[in-house]
Amino acid sequence: VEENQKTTYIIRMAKYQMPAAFEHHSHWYDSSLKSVSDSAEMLYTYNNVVHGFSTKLTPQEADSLKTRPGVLSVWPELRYELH
Amino acid sequence: TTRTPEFLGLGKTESVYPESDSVSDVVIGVLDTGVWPESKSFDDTGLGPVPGSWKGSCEAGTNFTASNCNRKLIGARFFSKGYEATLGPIDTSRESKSPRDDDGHGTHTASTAAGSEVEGASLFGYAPGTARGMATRARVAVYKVCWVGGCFSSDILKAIDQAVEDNVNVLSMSLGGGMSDYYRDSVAVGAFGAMEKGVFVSCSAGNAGPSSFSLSNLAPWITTVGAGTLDRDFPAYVSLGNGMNYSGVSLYRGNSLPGTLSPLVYAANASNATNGNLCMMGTLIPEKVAGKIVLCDRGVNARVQKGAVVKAAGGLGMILANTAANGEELVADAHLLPGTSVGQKSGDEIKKYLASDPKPTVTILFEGTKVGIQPSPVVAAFSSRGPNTITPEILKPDIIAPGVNIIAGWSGALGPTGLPIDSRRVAFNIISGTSMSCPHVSGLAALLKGAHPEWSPAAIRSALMTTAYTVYKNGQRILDIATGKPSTPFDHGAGHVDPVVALDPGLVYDLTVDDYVGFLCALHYTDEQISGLTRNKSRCDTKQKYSVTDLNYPSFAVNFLSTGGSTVAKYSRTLTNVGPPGTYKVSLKSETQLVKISVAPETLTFGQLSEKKSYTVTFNAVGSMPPNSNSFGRIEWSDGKHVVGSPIAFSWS
Repeated sequence: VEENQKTTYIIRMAKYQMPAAFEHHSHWYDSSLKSVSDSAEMLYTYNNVVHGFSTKLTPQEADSLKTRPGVLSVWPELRYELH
Repeated sequence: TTRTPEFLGLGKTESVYPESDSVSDVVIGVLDTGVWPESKSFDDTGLGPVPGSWKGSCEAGTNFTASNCNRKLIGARFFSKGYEATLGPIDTSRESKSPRDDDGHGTHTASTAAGSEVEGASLFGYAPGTARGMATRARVAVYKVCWVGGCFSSDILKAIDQAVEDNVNVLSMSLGGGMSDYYRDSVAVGAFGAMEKGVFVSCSAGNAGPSSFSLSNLAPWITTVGAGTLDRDFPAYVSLGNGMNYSGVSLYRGNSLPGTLSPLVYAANASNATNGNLCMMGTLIPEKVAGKIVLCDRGVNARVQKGAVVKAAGGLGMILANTAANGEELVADAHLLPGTSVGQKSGDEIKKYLASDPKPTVTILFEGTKVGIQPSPVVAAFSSRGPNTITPEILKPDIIAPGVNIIAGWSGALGPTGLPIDSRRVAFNIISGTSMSCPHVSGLAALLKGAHPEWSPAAIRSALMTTAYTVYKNGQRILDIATGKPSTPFDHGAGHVDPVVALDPGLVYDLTVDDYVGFLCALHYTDEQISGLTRNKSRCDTKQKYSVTDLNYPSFAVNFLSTGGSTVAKYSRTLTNVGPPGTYKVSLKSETQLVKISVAPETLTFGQLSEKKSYTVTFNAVGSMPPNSNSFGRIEWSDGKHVVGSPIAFSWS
C-alpha cells in the first residue's frame, strides 16, 4: 500500500550549499534522501541543466525532504504529451 | 519532407546556405519517441566523421544496438526510469526498451529536422518527391522520452541534462505539458540550462487551437512554434446524387468505390448510441451500414479509427465532417477504406441533402496530390494561440512553420494510421500538428547555426522572427483557417518563417543569461526559484528596478486596463548589428488610433559588426477598449536592404 502511495518527485538542490563533509554532491543527495526514507531509490541525478535528483516518495516523505538544508524545491512529476 | 524545402525557398540549400559543410558540425537533439534507424532518412552517405565535440552515445536495448547509429544518426538514448517508476516495468513485447521508435512520431520529427535526401519518397504515391530534412547535413541524436503510456517529466529532464552534456547544439521538443509556471515546468527548466550552454531550444506551441490562451511551452528562452499549411493538398471530392460537389481531402489508396453512386447514410441514423454520429467502436448497426457510404462527425475518437469502425460494420466508404472546433481545416488521413474529410459547412450541406432525399446517394472522387494551392500558408485551426497565459507581456507564439499534412520518415513497427489493425508498413507518412512545425524550425536553426556559429540561441530566434512574413506575395495578410480572416500575432507570432531572409537579418535582438535572470527578477521569482533555474546563487539586486518589458524580445505585447490604470508603457530594446554597417530608420504601423506609439531615437547607425544600439518605444493609450479587446501593430527598422520587423499586440483587460 505504501509503495502505491508513492509518487515520483523531482528534487532540485542548491549544489553550492553542499556541506564540506561530503566529497561529491551525489553522496550529499543520497544522504538527504536517506534522511527521509530508508527505502527510496534515486531514479536520476541531474548535473547539467539542473542540480538535483528524482525519486519516488510518499507525500509525507516529500514534505519532510522540503525542510532539509539545500533543498530548493520538491515537485511532483508531470506527464507531457506529444503535439 | 517533400515540398516543404521548395515552399520555404530552400530548393537548393547550397545556393542559399553556402557553408553547408559547417552545418555538418551541428547536432540536433530530438526528444521524442525514438527513431527507426533503418529509415533512409538517416543514411550517412557523404557525411564526414562525427564532430570531434560530440560526447553522446548509441545505447543498446530491445531491437537496437550501437551499430544502428552512423555518421548521420550519431546518438540514440532512451530514458524510461520515470515512466517505469509510475507505470511499472516496460513490457518489451509491446514496446522497445531502447531508442527504437515504435510510434513513428520521433522518426517523423527527426527526419523533418535533418533527414538525408531520399529520392522517390511518397505515401502510397501521395506527396511524391525527394524527401529531405531542413538541414540535410546536420547530425541527429535522438533521446527517447515518450512511451506508450506518455512522456514523464523526470525522464524528459534527464534527457535534456544528458543532451547538453553530449554537446547537442539544437534541442527539438515536440511535446508539452500543462501551463504551469516556468520554474515548475521541466521542459522550461531544462531549456533554461540548455540555453545557458548555448543550445537553441525549439518546442511545439500545442494543438489546442483555435481557442485563445491555449499555448504550451511559453518560456521566453524557448522558441515556440505554431503550425501553418503548405501549398499542397490531396483533394477527394464528395459528389452527391443531387449533383452537388464538396471539397474534401484524403490519403486513401486501395480498392476503388463502385463507378456508380452508392447509398449514403448518416451515422447517427445507423446507430442506437446517443453519440452514434461519431462512428465510435461498436456504435454502428451493420444492417444499416452495409454497402453504404457513411457520414461520420469528427470528435472524440481518432479520425482513422472512425474509418476502421465503418469498415468493420460493412460500410463501403466514409465521409468525415468537421465540427465547429475545426471549421474548414482539412487534415488528410490514410484511411483504411475509401474516405475523405470535409469542412463543417460542407458537412452541414450533406446533412441537409440526407434529410431531404429519401434515397440519398454519393461517391468520392480521389484526385491525388495537387501543388500550388493558394492561399498558403494559412494558420492551422489546431495551432494553439496566444496571449501568453504566464507572462502576458511576452508575445507568443514566436513563429509558425509548416505543420499540416507533412510527409516524413516513419517507423516500421506500425502502419500509417497507427491503428493495430493497420498491417500496412510505410517508409514515409503524412501527419499534422505543431509537432511537425517545431522540427522545421529546429532544422532551420541548425542551418543558421552552421552559417553563423557565433550566434547565440536568442540571436538565431531573433533572425527567424524579424524576417518572418505576415503577408502573401500579393500583399494580402496571412489567413487563419479557423476564421477565414487575416491572422493576428496571437496566431502567427512574428509570422511564417523565411529561412532565406533569416540568413542575413541585418540586426538581431540578442539576450544573455543575465537578461533572462533580470526577467525572472521582474516576475518576482524567489531566490530559490531563480537558483532552481540558474543552479547558482543568482540574486536579484534589491536596489535595481526590473521590468518584464525590458526583456530584449523581438516582439511586443502591451497590456492596458480597460478601466483606468497606467496608460503609458515604455519598452526598451537593444539591436546588435550582424550585417554590414548601415543606418536603420524606424517605421510604425498600427491598426488602432487609441494607442500613440513613439520611438526614440528614430534612426540607428551601425558602424561595425556586433555594435549595439538601443531604443525606447513608448505606447500611450489615449483611449480605451472593452476588456478582452486586442489590436495589433508593427515596428520595422530598415536600412533599405534589411527589414527587422517586430509585431506588436495590444490587449485590454
